[in-house]
Amino acid sequence: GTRIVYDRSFLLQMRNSP
Amino acid sequence: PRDVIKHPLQNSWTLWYFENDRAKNWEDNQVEIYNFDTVEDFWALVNHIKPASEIRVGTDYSLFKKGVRPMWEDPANKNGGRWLVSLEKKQRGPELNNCWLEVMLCLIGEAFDEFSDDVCGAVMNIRPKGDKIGIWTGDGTRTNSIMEIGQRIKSRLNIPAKVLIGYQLHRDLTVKNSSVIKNRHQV
Repeated sequence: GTRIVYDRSFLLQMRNSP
Repeated sequence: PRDVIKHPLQNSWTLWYFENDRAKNWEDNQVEIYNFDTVEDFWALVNHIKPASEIRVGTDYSLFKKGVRPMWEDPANKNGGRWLVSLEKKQRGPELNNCWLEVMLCLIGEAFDEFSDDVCGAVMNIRPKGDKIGIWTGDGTRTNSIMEIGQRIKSRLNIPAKVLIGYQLHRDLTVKNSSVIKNRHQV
């Protein structure tokens, strides 16, 4: 099946988004 | 609109906090802090709680897949083990915080691809002699998966090649008088 993968740069970018 | 929809994680996770209150039995001292299953809720949690380096000595943070308790007795952990990353006392600060955050990012981001299914969670122990981070997998016999996970942990945490980390089976830890815990794998 498919897996929802997030790399660290995307996750870190999301840290301060509203 | 697109930006209203939160980014779903592959798994739901629970953050636990452990503090040793001798009046209570050990299992009751593990407290569920928060369940989450989106990137946004993860950050809402992490930005809200004390960072690893600021919680008291003798306490733990644990991040486990929902329904798995942060203890080897849990059925999902019983036959497994942990990759153990040991830090020095002087690293209790930004380095520890970054290390713990990186481990959490690996977990929620499914950084181990198909081997991520073997990962149960991670435990961070704040201890007088030095803090430890353990990444727990559920089946100690799946060597290929364990080694792949260990390799990726080392690269994500920028651990130099010559510095080895060990994988220990939980059941080896329950041998009371064993002072030296046998590493079943190293990478």
